[in-house]
Amino acid sequence: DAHEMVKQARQLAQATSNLVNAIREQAEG
Amino acid sequence: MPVFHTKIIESILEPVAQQVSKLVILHEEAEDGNAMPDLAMPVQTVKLAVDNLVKVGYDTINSSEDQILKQDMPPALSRVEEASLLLLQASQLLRTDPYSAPARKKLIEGSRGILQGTSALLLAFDESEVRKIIRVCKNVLEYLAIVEVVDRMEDLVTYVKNLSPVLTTMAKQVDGREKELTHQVHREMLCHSLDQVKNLTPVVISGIKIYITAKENYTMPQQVADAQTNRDYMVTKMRDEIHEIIRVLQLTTYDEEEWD
Repeated sequence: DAHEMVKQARQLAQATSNLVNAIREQAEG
Repeated sequence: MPVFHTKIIESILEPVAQQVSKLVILHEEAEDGNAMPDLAMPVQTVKLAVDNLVKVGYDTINSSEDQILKQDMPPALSRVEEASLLLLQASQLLRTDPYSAPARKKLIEGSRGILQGTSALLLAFDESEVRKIIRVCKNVLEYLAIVEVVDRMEDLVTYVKNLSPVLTTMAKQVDGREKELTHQVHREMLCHSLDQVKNLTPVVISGIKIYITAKENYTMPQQVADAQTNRDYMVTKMRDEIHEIIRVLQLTTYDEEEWD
């Protein structure tokens, strides 16, 4: 089983990815 | 050469690293000039995820006895928290001015900071896990170091009984680590050394047995000396392979500069 920290790091990476994606989509028009 | 040296770290960071990298390129090419949408929601989601990670991170630090982990993790957690703050500031600036240039800069710095901080955190944690495996390897080395006192068959039975579970644990953990690595050469090196250790184990035990037999049967002193030399040679070979495993376990392909 993955350590809790690894799970939380994965969630943060996912949230950051979503945010960056939103910024990029807007930037690319 | 892969940037992330373990499959777990790669699976977590590779997608976001690509996204951030594309964003940086867009920004550098000044193609991010459109009005920004309201980013309050996704930024808040990141903030919550940061808070959770920081909490778990400090719980991990507090429950660990690994001094290096205790030293390495707080700066990584601070990096993530500072990055989260930059994102919040950017989100606030964009509410009043969707074209704000400082806000765009903060968004990029913040995203990058999350990536670098999370990476440093995962690396610190991973290194701590590696140190646990190394401790098991050193445990085997300690058993190998006391081979000289094994000079009766009863001792050999006890010795094998004690050594076997430690060797099995080491083999299992090194094997698991090997499968987790992204660097093919490191994987092969670990595989090779582990195979050598497995092959040498019965040879070492046999070497001890021959030495004990020679000693107990009052064979010629030269034969006893030869048996001892052979035993020590095999033990040294096994020790060298374990030292090699320890060395390779500590190798990484990680390079933080990759994102700069």
